[in-house]
Amino acid sequence: FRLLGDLSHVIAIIILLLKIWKTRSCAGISGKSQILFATVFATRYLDLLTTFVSIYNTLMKWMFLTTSFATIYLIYFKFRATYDKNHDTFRIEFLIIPSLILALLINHEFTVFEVLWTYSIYLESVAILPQLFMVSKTGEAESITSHYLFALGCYRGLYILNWIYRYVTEDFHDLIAIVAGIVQTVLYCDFFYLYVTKVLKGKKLQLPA
Amino acid sequence: NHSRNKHDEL
Repeated sequence: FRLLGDLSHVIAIIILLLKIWKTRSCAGISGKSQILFATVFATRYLDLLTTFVSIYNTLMKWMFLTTSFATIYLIYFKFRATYDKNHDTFRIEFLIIPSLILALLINHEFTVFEVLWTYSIYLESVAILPQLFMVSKTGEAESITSHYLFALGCYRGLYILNWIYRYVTEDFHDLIAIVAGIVQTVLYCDFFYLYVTKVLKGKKLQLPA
Repeated sequence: NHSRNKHDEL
């Protein structure tokens, strides 16, 4: 489940990068969500400096870090002219500040690394909101953008199955990650519904008026 | 041990 989750996460990022690169445009993509994701990776993968788990683990962490910053570069620099700034108006301080406060209050251990890890988990769970807000504001999304959102939504959903599996087989569970993972997946539910009922039937993702 | 487990996930 974890491997499938990771793969679906990687596929989401590749879809997004390819979309921007091939169409030479980042229209419909929320730069703010991408900034939040880069923040998530940067604060979570600080453990690259302290803990070695496996080559797979290290490579994946580096990949998420580099691709998320590459995406930001494409949106805010290379294809800046195509960035839909007027529709990307979600106030991200409403996500950043509460996540930080929550991480300071509810964590496993009050240390810099641990609080930042917790912050990354909380922030990740809501990081997609600017993107979903943008889709709801414009009332539609290109098919490729919906494939990206679908793959990204599947990733945390698959992680929930991984957590159930780990709880059963290793008796390991991390309540912070589980609750945040559920919140994150629930946020995608509405989108999943539209994806299955519209995009998979060859229609464009268009919100009911 | 708890934190070792955690670094494992992405």
